[in-house]
Amino acid sequence: HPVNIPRREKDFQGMLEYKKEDELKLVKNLILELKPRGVAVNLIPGLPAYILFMCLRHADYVNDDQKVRTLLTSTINSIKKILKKRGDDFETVSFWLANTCRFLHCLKQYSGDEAFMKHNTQRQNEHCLSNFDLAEYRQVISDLAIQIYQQLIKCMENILQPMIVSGMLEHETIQGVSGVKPTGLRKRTSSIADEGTYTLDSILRQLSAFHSTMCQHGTDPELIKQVVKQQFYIIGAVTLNNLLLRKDMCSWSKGMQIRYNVSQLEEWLRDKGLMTCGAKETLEPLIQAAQLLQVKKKTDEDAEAICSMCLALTTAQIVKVLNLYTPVNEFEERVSVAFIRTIQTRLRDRCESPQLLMDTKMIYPVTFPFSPSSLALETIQIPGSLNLAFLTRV
Amino acid sequence: PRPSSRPRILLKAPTLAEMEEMNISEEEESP
Repeated sequence: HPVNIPRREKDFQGMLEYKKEDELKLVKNLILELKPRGVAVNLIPGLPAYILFMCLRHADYVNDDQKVRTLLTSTINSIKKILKKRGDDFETVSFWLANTCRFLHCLKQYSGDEAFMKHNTQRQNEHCLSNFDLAEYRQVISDLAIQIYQQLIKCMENILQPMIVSGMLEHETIQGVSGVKPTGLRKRTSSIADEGTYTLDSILRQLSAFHSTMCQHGTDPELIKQVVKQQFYIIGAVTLNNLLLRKDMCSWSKGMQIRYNVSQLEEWLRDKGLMTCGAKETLEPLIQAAQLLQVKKKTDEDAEAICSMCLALTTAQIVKVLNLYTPVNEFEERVSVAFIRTIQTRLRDRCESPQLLMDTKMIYPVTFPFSPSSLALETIQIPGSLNLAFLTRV
Repeated sequence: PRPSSRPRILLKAPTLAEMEEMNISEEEESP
């Protein structure tokens, strides 16, 4: 029996040797059967990506193009397979989005292409691929990352969607202002339904849960920003669409409640250091609709002020809100037909779509800015819990 | 370290959809 003498880290070259017949076992244990909520919780972020890349480096080192190809194909297909199986689980999708991006960054960082080597240490430069140019595979993996991103957005939307109308429009947290119900309108929710009602806090808690999961998985900060922007877009679009379809949501006090809710969402962004990710801007149509509910709507000057304020709303949306506007007490009046005509005349020359409702399925194009890692491959150790004892550190 | 003069060989990659097809036989074999 060979004596197992522990080697010093500096003796390792940051590669993992494996036999061809172990490739299926590798993707099975590392991708198909890895539970993000179990073993993976204690791993360093992106570890599966680093392990796969270190295996790839060895296949490249021994100049075996077939081994390189089959490892990449098995990796990609296994990630697709696990997402097909557990694509409705946010943690699984987030985990594989983070790892797919890390794998893509590794392929760039160690490609040997100078554009990607600027931040590398000398040792990292020594770890660049020796024999193969994997630029085409990088494109395939980037396509895969886009697919996973879209799946993540769908998954997140399914969780958020049922909370939005209730938390952003129906639930009232500022009782002092909105205590008076619009006359002649019944509450839509029964007292039984109230118990299960989502509040703004439910939404904020859910956003924090998404955020902390993505951080735990080592998702690139730039990618988190894009996810958050998309989340805010969905919240804003679903809220505005419901406001545009419900008379009971078009009152001065609802305007107040919406503005308060928006300020809480902004506070959440500030708390997470995400004020510059473009998320707040996606709420602009909703913010303007809330302002429209609160401004005076009587004179020509009012009409002018509304037209210069509501630039993120279409004419159809402005007119709809004015038509639906319902006074909450005897001191207020409905918006006159003449006032709405004035607004329509003023906005006649605007070049825009006649669109009333926002497209809640729209997804902003995603990008994966290159994000090299300072982690030294030769220091990576594989925890026993991953069942990868058949890999040899080289 | 790799000698910088030697160019790397570009490995042609199939598309994502083609890769899935390549995997069908393998999936059929598994229980």
